[in-house]
Amino acid sequence: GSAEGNFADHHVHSSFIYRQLRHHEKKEIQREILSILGLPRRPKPFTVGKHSSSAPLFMLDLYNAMSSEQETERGAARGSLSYRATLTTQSPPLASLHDTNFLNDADMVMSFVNLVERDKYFSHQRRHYKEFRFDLTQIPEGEAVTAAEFRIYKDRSNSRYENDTFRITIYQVLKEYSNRDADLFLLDGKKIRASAGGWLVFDITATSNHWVVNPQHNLGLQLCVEIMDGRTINIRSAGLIGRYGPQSKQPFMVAFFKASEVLLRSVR
Amino acid sequence: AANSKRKNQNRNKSSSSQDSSRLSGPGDYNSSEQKQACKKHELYVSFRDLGWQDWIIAPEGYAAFYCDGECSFPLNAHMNATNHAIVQTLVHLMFPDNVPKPCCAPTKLNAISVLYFDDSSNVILKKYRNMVVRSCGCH
Repeated sequence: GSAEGNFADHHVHSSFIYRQLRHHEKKEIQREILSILGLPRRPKPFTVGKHSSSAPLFMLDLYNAMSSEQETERGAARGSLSYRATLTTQSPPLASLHDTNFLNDADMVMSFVNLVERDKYFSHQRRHYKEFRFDLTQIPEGEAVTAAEFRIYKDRSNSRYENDTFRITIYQVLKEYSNRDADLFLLDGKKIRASAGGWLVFDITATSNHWVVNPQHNLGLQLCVEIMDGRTINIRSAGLIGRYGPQSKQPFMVAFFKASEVLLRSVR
Repeated sequence: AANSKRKNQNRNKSSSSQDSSRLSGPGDYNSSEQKQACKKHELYVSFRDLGWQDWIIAPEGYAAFYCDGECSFPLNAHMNATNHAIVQTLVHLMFPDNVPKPCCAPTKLNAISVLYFDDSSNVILKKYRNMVVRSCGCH
């Protein structure tokens, strides 16, 4: 709404003569602005209903927080994205507000949609877990990961576990087998009251860096919920929202980048 | 638009001896009486007008501004000018046909942030430096 207001204001106050661009002029301007943005061509996303998904909403919140901070800091030569405001609006107290110093230096933030989500359990141990996968091969050149998070929403769990505490653990899948559980590497874990709700944030920085360098090793993440006696339970009964939940509560991954090189446009 | 103006200006300058009537026209940009001092002009780049609403989430566009105008001696007191711009002006006064006046160009630039989808519907929030003119001056 406010952006639209600014847009309208511009036409009122603009001293620049506005005229309809001819087709080839528009094409040329599009080409030049894409070049400035460092894009070889315009992206063609599949965006039906995507604007109301959790990741775009989270990113828009981040953008708004950053824009308002830039307004107040106009003049000071700080060139970084700030993340603090977003953590307070998007992440209820349930999500840990871990050290955000490294995030203040980010030049780029990117969210990734979950590509695969499978509910599984291994028959002998009846170990329940959920798999998630993210494609990190689309990261623009010259960007190095400084932090990465996996974010999943938790509602109140079903009444059966009302007084329980859950241990939610996230693993990197190292190797998959057809007849037994995959080899896993423990990444992060949290203890949560079953009655609690909100976004859960897991640190997956090291894994993301590994996947960026070795995309062939990206076999995804596994999430597992245990009650305190060690039994694993179904993710859905623990209140965790997966692919079939509301769009605004879909799990996603977010990564923060620092430009490792100056963007140079090609000489024409 | 700013570039085309400048090109026109150069073209007019080179053809001034042949076609003086073009310089004296009431709407002629190059008329020295009408030419303004170097200053910041409004220029809005609209992503919406470019038809990019499907992949750029925010902003709808941004006020880029541009610098244009004449850097003539005495250089405008409230306008920034490099030390070299003063020397350039003096040399121009001595050799007006061979040495151009200093250039009117940005002295301070701001960044903008752009939020957009990529081909895979991932979302990118990226900061682009030196996109918005904060002030102009003579170089």
